[in-house]
Amino acid sequence: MISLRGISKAYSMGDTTLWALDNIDLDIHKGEFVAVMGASGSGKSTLMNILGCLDVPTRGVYSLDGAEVQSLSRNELADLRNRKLGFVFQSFNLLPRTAAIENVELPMLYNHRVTPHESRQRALAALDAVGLADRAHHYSNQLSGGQQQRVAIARSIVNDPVLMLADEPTGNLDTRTSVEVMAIFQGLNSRGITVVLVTHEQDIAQYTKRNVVFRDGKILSDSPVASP
Amino acid sequence: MISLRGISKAYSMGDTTLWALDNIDLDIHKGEFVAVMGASGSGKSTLMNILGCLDVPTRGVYSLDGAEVQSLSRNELADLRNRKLGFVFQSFNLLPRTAAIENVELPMLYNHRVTPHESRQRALAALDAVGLADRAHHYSNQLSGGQQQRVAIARSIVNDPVLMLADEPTGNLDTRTSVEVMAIFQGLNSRGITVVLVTHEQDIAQYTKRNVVFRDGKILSDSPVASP
Ligand SMILES: Nc1ncnc2c1ncn2[C@@H]1O[C@H](COP(=O)(O)OP(=O)(O)OP(=O)(O)O)[C@@H](O)[C@H]1O
Ligand SMILES: Nc1ncnc2c1ncn2[C@@H]1O[C@H](COP(=O)(O)OP(=O)(O)OP(=O)(O)O)[C@@H](O)[C@H]1O
Ligand SMILES: [Mg+2]
Ligand SMILES: [Mg+2]
Repeated sequence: MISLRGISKAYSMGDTTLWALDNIDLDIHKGEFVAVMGASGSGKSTLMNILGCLDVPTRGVYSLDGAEVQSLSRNELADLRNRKLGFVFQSFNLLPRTAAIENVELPMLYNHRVTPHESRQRALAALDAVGLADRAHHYSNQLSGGQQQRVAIARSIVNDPVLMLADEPTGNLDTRTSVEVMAIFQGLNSRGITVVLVTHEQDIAQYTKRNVVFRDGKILSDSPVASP
Repeated sequence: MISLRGISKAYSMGDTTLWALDNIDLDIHKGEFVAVMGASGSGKSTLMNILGCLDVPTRGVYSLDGAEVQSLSRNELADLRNRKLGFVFQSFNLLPRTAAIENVELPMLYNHRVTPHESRQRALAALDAVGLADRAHHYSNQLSGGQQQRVAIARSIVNDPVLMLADEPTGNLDTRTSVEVMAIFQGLNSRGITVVLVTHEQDIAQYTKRNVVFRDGKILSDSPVASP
């Protein structure tokens, strides 16, 4: 499903170069459930943005579902992102003066296989799955931090993605709500959806099946999660 | 130091009223180290915004350092916030196209007791304390999520506040960085500074001395943290 070869991402800061990712090789097969961990600043979000086709690597090749992503046209990329990927951003990125339900419906606006009625039903179901059915008509700025995070999660699942990318999806959630959210991701994974999530919490990583640890833009370790 | 009596915060949503805080009584004495916990949406950030004089309660009285906050003029409030309070927001609230060091210096711009030279020295020391001396000149959008969170923490300590309010300050930080940040808060508290922090992680609450748990806008429990 995902193949990274020699992936690097450089930022030039004046006369120095910062390698946010440094020559990464990584394979993730269909149906895997991967936790990406590592210190603050170690390259996790940079990796997620490249996997999500939101950023382009400086070097290296990223193949998704067999196709080399850099050879796709802008339209093909937009279509791929919309139809195949679900993305939960570290900073949520909700539309501010827009109701929760409209934020969740947004990915379906461009999806011709979903009718407006079906889109609203799916959005309500997704909000219900994250415990926010009663917040559907709150605007983003009328929601708590953890509620905004959950709206972002609901938005990421409505298009039935084949690849779910979640960057710190439980960072603002209490334990009980985190457990509910991880149950959603486990449910997706048990239906064959590939899930890659960034977390800094071991308790959350325990729900996944493989742990890839980053340090200073490189992969430090890559190992299975011991089944409890 | 902090006295809340009958504090309520209501939001009217159409024909219903949502009580984000519901008749809260709370005393926090000088030098205390309090963790505020509770489910997502239980009222923690609403409490922090009232404590930080960033929001006004619908009912009730908030006294800070003996003065009733609602009786203060706008200038007195702004002065109080700038001189006495340190605030770390759940969503960081950094100025986007502004370097980390300038974000950290911001609270000192209006502080007449700090020279520009001293302001830069203090800002660099604060960034160093959170491990970001080498990121001083990155703009906010050139920083990772956890780095932005740490810049927000550095900004909150530079004016030597008497009351530190931190809303989920380790939500985006790996374990080792979280430990470094909690050491900063413990250091402040050992110098007599009152620290109130919201967290959803028990491991973080363990660093504090008192745990106040919210549920549905009310205080569910209020107990000392067992010393390890
Ligand atoms: N402007 C607003 N209008 C309407 N309701 C609001 C508004 N702001 C907050 N709320 C509601 O008030 C409740 C408390 O919000 P608050 O942000 O204090 O929760 P919290 O405990 O900080 O949650 P979290 O852990 O998710 O950050 C939530 O249920 C939220 O939906
Ligand atoms: N636009 C940019 N310009 C320069 N440096 C950048 C830029 N974006 C990110 N960086 C740097 O790249 C490194 C990796 O950032 P990244 O966001 O991937 O880290 P992360 O592992 O997600 O961290 P966190 O756990 O704090 O979210 C960081 O050290 C950051 O300072
Ligand atoms: Mg990140
Ligand atoms: Mg909050």
